[in-house]
Amino acid sequence: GVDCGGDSRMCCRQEFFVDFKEIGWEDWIIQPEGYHMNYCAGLCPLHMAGIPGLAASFHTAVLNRIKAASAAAAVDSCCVPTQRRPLSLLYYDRDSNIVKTDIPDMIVDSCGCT
Amino acid sequence: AARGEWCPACGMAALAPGTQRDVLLALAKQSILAKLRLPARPSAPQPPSRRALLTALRRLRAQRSDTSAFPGMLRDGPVPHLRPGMELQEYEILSFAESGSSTSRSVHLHFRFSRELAGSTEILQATLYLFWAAPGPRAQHVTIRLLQPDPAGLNVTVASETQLEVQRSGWTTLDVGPAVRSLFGQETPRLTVELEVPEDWESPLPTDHSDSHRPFVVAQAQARTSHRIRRR
Repeated sequence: GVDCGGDSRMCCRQEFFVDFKEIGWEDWIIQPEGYHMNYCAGLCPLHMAGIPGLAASFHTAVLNRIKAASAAAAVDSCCVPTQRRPLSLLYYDRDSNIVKTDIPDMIVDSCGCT
Repeated sequence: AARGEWCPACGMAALAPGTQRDVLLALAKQSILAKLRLPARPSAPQPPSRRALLTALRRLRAQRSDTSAFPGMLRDGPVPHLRPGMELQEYEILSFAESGSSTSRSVHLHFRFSRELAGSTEILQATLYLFWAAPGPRAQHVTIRLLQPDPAGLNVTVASETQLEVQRSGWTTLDVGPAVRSLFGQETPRLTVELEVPEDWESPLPTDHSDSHRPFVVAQAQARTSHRIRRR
């Protein structure tokens, strides 16, 4: 995947860090200090469909046929996460119990075009 | 959308950077609270003393190293035995004792669990940790009763009774999985433990909350699957 930066407008991973102290959550969330709520943004023109990542598992021949068939319709594909990982949280619940959990698929590691 | 253009999907104009950041922060809050099944952020917590917390974590880590069956608490990183894509969110809950009524012969301990977790998870395991301080030269008998409120909440019944022979000071553990599991169906999930101790013993619940030997329960819970397959 590609990280956003510079002035490319293609599909990329945009980093975004939420500091729990900044939003006043540091008293009930013990660890970590913040959340990497990265997201995918950017253009996926037709010639980028399937590059890189998610679509790589499609049959290239089928995809090319779809491209060819839809060229007239100029249909773009979407910029989506291709790799995600859990967010591990240690926090106090409202009974002041200490709770640890791993929330699946919360952190985007890379993006690609469908 | 790039600056000055419209978003092809929602038709909104590109947001000003400050507004976009506010929107993303609001989205982050909403997403975390939703995944933790919390209607709002918990109000200011009353954390246990640092010493009690460190002792509990050390106890759990020691337990984990010699009983691989119970994975213990605060594993680093995701749960390894879950298949990718099939993760059911798991919770490890550490609840410290609160003192209840007590006499010279019996002590009541209360362990509370949050209603949100009780309503959306099922208990896999739960263990009660008790510390006995220097019981004396001879082994002494202690009775541990797990009490449960009856459905009307007016009386309590004895869910289980265990006789314990304490020979020296130190920690003891007791499986309280079934009792906590049945609590998780109730409106106010609170486990009450009654300890019947010899006359001349001091209470296992230290009067000083900062003491590192405060009893605690550690429970492992798993999110309930949203749908159930019914056998016809």
